[in-house]
Amino acid sequence: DRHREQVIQQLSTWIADLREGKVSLP
Amino acid sequence: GHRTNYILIENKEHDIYYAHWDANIIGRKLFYGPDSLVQYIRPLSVSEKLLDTVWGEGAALVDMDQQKLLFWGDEFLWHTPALVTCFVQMLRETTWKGWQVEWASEGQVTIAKYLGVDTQTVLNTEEEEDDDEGEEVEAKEATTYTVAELANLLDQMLQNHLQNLDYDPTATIRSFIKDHHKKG
Repeated sequence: DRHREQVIQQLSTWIADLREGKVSLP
Repeated sequence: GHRTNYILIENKEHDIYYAHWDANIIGRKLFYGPDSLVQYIRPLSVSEKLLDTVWGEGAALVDMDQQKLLFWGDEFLWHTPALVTCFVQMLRETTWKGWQVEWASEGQVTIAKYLGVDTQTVLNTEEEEDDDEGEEVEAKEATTYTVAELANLLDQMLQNHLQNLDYDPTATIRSFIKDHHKKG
């Protein structure tokens, strides 16, 4: 459903940002 | 089974719920944020007390008053502290924005402490030590991961969830029981 797609997209984007070094981990 | 407790706190009162299969996938149950999780929890069976440290394999406590999520479990997270840190940050910055998200580092004991329940009621002294498994777990916990490896693990979690959307015994049983009641 639409909510699922939005959530998966949101999480995928965050993981991609992590991979590209855009996320500061503690 | 993978015995699990969910706990909802509202207006300073808590209810404990039980699910038989969720502990190994509990991280993935959190993907969709607070509203979806609460909607999922409410129809579950209510329990009088928390599972103990032997039987309980995971828990998620949702404190609606404090907007706090406290959890532990999931086969991807159990013995990988570096991934836990990363996973918690992912939730905080995506679907759980505005919430305090924390890993219950001592499992059921942490949950009991948060609820103000005597920790003796969740401690099970009959726990058996498996030396071989213990060494394996220690080795895994000591492993250091690169950012790329952590991203790969989170991707695997996400893909695993997507490939198993139909695998949800708790929800399946719930609809079965509902039908059964209708049929008398």
